[in-house]
Amino acid sequence: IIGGKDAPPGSFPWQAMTIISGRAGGALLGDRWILTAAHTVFPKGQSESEETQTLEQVAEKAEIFLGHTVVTELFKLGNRPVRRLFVHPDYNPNDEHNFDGDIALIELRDPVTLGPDVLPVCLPDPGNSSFYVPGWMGYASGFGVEKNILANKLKYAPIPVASQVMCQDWLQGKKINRRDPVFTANMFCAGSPNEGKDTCQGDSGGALTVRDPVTQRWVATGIVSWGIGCGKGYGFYTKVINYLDWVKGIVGKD
Amino acid sequence: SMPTSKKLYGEVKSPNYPKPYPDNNITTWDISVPKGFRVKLNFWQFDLEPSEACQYDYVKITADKQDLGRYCGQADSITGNHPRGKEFLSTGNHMQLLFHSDFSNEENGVVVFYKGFLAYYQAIDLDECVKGNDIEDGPRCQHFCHNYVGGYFCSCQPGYRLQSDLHTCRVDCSNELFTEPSGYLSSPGYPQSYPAELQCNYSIRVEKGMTITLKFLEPFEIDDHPQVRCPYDQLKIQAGQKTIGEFCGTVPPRNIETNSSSVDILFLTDESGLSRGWKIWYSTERIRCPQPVPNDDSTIIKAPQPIYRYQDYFIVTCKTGYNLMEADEKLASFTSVCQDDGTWHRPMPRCEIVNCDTPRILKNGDFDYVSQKKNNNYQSVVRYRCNEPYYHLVTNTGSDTYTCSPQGSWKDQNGEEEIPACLPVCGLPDSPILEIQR
Repeated sequence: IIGGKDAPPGSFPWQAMTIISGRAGGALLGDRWILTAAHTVFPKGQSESEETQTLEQVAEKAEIFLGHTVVTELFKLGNRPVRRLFVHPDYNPNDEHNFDGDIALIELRDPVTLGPDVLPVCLPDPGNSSFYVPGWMGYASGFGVEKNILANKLKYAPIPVASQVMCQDWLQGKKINRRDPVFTANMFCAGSPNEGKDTCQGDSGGALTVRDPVTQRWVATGIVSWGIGCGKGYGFYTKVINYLDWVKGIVGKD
Repeated sequence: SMPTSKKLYGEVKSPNYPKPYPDNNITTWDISVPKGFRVKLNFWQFDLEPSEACQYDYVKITADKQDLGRYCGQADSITGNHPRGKEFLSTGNHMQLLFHSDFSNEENGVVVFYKGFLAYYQAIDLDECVKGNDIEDGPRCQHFCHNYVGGYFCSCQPGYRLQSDLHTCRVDCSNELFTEPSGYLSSPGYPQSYPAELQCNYSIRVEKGMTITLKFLEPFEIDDHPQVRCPYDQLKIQAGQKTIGEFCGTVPPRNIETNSSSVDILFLTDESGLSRGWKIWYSTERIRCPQPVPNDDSTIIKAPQPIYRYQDYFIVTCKTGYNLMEADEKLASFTSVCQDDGTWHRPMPRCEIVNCDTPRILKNGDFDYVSQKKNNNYQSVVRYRCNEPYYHLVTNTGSDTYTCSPQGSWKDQNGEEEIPACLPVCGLPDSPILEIQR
């Protein structure tokens, strides 16, 4: 998290740390699901030998942590074993320029007991896309890098939703491995090249949340997905509202 | 003298018959027939010298020491006494004939030859039972006489037994058995005085499960003493193994309900007395069982009867919310039958309140007792709740309250057994971030 603050205990109780192919984030849904980015499960740009891992194999090696804002204390609480992994079928780990479908679900083997430090985030109402209006203030949280240093505490930063047009313009001329990055309708951008508040490596998979002014509930509108550099431009987020059917199809009654 | 053997019939004829009989002859015949018979004699031929008063030749007949007549003459003779077709009947089984001829048979100097007589006799049955027919040996029957050809036998009135002399009757009440559902029994000769030295034993035996009731009729008279109870004659009554009592006097005892299917009545009399005795009407009915009484307020006896008798039964159920129990076993139903000994084949069961056990644990929640009684018995009420604010209660039918049902399970207001669930509450952290600096 760039330009953020330490998250007080219990302020982002849905925040998960996932260690699959490196440190990443996630958000608790219900009492046994973790919403995260697909690329934290199957990173892009892997060599051929690493791509052959199955979901079952990844699930077995995945480590999930919940319940604290201090990393060392988080680890002490213990890993939450994973039962299954679900990666969106649109996600293509081989296409480094296109993060479309960058969404995944992790099912924990055992339900977690909710409390002040472990609480799920809400999903958006499918009929209400107001949270994606530019200027809507969202909050990103994560254990990711700041100033090239991996955080030892959970941080957060207020990051407003940005104009899609402006983000598209900003992307003009920028390359990812000499190719134009793809900004799809299943994504949205937030932040600003000037504000200095952004997400960064290690924050992927974490939720960008907004507080519903009516219900006062925190809603996960986006998943930290990709960007070019950290803190000097826009960040790009998976648009959760577009994947509600897929999520509900997997999570079911939960 | 010519005795005849005891045949049933025979012939008697004068000497030389049919040739003229000799003079100066006296011949006797002693006719005997078997005992039980009488002698009947007829003359088929009779031709003797007639004389005045049969003083010359004659036949004299006697039987049973009685003279049955002196006969002589011919059928058409003016003098004499011709028997003609007369039948001579003895009372006993003997008859004697005597033939007498004098020294000559002359009439006006002419010798007349007379043929003599030919008689037949037969044995006819003696009806020993007719009064007047003397029986040589032994008394007449004391009660009933039954004649048959050649003999007779005696019998006795009911309640009497023929003695070894085959003539006298003595009261026989030593082993009287009554098996009908009802009937009368009485002292011998009732209401006449009962005989002395009696040892009468009357037994009433009816089907098991029936009880005998004794009702004493009037008159009731058994020899008694004002100071000493029943010293002379006694009427003892026993029902099964139980002794009912010993009775005498002139006041009939009250009706006795024996509660037994077996009653013995012993009547003992001494050597004297003129009391008229007793008479009992006995009846039977099915034995009674004790009135069933519920053990508790929750027990219901279906369609209770005022009286229960042998082969009756009763059915027990419990009020709603109670289980029918027999020892530690829960019963689906209960029936008890009144047995032939007046006891119930099963004792009254009890009703225990239904217990639903502890309500199911609600994960991430708990329950509280709402009802006054905080046990798990029938009609106890609990309300589920969740560990708020992290979980919220989601019910199946809108009810979070469960009542212990009569079926022994916890059910909500809609009769559903499934308990609610505690689901996570999303997006409401205890300590959301609070931006102060603007």
